[in-house]
Amino acid sequence: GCKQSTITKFFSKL
Amino acid sequence: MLELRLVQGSLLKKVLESVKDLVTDANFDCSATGFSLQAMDSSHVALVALLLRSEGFEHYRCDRNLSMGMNLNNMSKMLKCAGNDDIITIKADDGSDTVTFMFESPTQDKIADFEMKLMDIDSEHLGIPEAEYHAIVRMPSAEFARICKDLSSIGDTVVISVTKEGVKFSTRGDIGTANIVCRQNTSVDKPEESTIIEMNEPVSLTFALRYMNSFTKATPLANSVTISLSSELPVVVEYKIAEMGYIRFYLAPKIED
Repeated sequence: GCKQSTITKFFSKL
Repeated sequence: MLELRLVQGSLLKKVLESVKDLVTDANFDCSATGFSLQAMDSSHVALVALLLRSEGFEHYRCDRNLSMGMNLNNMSKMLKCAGNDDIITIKADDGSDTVTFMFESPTQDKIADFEMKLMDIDSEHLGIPEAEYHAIVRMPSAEFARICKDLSSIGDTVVISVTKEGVKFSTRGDIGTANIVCRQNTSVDKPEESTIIEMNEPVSLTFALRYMNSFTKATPLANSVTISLSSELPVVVEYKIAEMGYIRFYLAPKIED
């Protein structure tokens, strides 16, 4: 199946 | 002191309608560049980035950088009280815990001001890297909205695939499957009705339709939508806001377990 990833996995906190 | 006068007040009304269901509370940042917002939905699956450039305002005064925390549902309630042809001015004093929205009718015969309480919001800004996308699709925004709405009656997720044949939107659900292919079409008279596909590499990604449908609430802001896809990145769904800036929605893909 497919798992939902999150934005924070791709973009880091400033 | 902050004073931003937007002649086309309906733009701000439309912006709020397009984000208020995705994000509950957000900080609006005001600087010399413009009026902006960056916020994630509560589950951190989607991010919205808004920019209204200072040049797009008839009057733009922002003495120092200011971040104003607002409940978007309450802000929407206030902006709904502005007429579609009204001029909207946003005002705030330094250190104040309120913001004032002033609505002027085009003939200046009705002037209203609504004062809204601000709130402290802990929000973290994310760095959005400049990226090379595998494929960029520009298509009529109404067409994209129609596709997302149609597919969500069949399934919960959409697979967006770009090949040299075109862009394919696919879903599957309990009742069956659906595939919609849009081919490049630049022959139409009006550029905003054309579909343009720039592909560097074929790409195929899976997304939750619930979020895509939420993004399409921005459809009244622009005739075209741009969808940028790369296999290692969230998709970017961008609506340009005429002569002022943009609203961009980023959505994290669904990844094979």
